[in-house]
Amino acid sequence: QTDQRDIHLFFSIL
Amino acid sequence: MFEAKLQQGVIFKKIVDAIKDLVKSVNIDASTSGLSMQAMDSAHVALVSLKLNENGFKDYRCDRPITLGLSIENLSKILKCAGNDDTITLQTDEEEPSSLKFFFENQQASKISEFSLNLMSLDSESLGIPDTDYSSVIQMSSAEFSRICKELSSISETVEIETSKESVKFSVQGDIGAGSITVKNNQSDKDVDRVDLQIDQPVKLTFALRYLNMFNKAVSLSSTVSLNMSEENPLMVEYKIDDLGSLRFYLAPKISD
Repeated sequence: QTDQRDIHLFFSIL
Repeated sequence: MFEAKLQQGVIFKKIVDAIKDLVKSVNIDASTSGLSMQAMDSAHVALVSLKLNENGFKDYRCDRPITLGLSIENLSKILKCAGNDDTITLQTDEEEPSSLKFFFENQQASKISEFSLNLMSLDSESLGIPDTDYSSVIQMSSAEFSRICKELSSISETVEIETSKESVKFSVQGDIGAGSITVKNNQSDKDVDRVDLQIDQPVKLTFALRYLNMFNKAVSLSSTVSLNMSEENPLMVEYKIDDLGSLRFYLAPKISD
């Protein structure tokens, strides 16, 4: 089963 | 005072058409260097980043940085009134504008339309996108990539992209069965066939095809697309816009078993 990761995991909030 | 005149207004129409299924409202930041926009989809899985350089405009003036909060849906309605051959001018005199003026002029300057779009104040949560030295870069026909994504999404919602020195393999597995499309390096002089692979490190990443199909609405902006990947990084899909800038989509990978 695959699950979708959140883009926030990779890009920090400025 | 901010004014930006785009000779080929159709480019602006295509950009908005390319992102309208992905994001609902965006902040366009205008500065002396040009226009930039960054927005996430509602599920925070994808990010779109637009950069248009001031020297790509017929006229460009931005006395001080301003932020223009726009509803994509309302912007679309206004842009429907612009002809594909019109120039499009964005303009506001205020420092904290409550609306943005649009002028559409046909080639003969015999028909000039003027619209004013009310602006929104959007909390701008902007993300820092690090400059990444991608270990696998694929340049290929945007129409071909769009076709691969469409065809494979009829078999599964998820595609695995695996690169190697001489090829890239798109694999799907679904209830009805499985499939894969392998594309090799091809220095063909025909745009639609040419494939350039720069593979420093092979990668194997899994993505939701639904998002790739939304990104591919940008095919009308560029005949080529680049897929940029590194392990444990979002995929970056880039459409370069001649002489003007680029439209980039970032998609977070899935955790594959």
